[in-house]
Amino acid sequence: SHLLLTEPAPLAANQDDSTEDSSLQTLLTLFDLLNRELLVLIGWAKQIPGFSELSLLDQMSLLQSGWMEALLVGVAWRSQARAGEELVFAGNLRLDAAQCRAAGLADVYEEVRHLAARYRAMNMSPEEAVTLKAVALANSDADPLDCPDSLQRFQDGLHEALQDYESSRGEQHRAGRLLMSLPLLRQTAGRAVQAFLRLHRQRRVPVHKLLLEMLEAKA
Amino acid sequence: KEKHKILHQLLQNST
Repeated sequence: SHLLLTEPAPLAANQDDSTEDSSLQTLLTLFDLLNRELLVLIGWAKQIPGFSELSLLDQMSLLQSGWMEALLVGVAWRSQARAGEELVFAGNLRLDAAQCRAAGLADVYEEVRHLAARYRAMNMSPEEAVTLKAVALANSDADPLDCPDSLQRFQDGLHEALQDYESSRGEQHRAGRLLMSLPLLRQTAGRAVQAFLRLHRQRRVPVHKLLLEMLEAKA
Repeated sequence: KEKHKILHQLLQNST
């Protein structure tokens, strides 16, 4: 319930109008949204029980490793609610396959749709979505760690919350099923980071400072 | 940690 209460309100995209090129416009709009999502994500992380008990270095490491996974849980969650073919980055930024392909995000589109289909097939609840997002951050396999014991406590607390929630619903298999979706999430996040870096470096699409810093931390 | 200075600053700011 704490995670549900601290879940940030969805952001809206600010449509870029600095260029006539529609695929570039899409990317600039998306990158601006992601940069603001990252700011919100960092504030959100501080409110997860146990996160502030980690050392500053470990907090940085987890966010540097796990930020894209945490953001993509949100994108896949919003996209699975619709049986359609779109990726819902924001209520006013829905990209279909053709728009993603034109923007150089064909791989990302396929993988996030796959993830969204998996969440949809599971009929994932809001409680599960917010917990999975926190678990993705806690489980991001940052290395080396300053204080592995604090991280263990942080992970155990989230795992226990997930188990308690599922037991209260009489669902003994769902916690495991949710955790088994983490490899696909990691693979999808890796694709997305590579795609955004490629667009920045090869197509010279400008990226905001915070987003660039976080992309380069994963490069 | 100079390379990650924005994240560092954001985490240090009180909530």
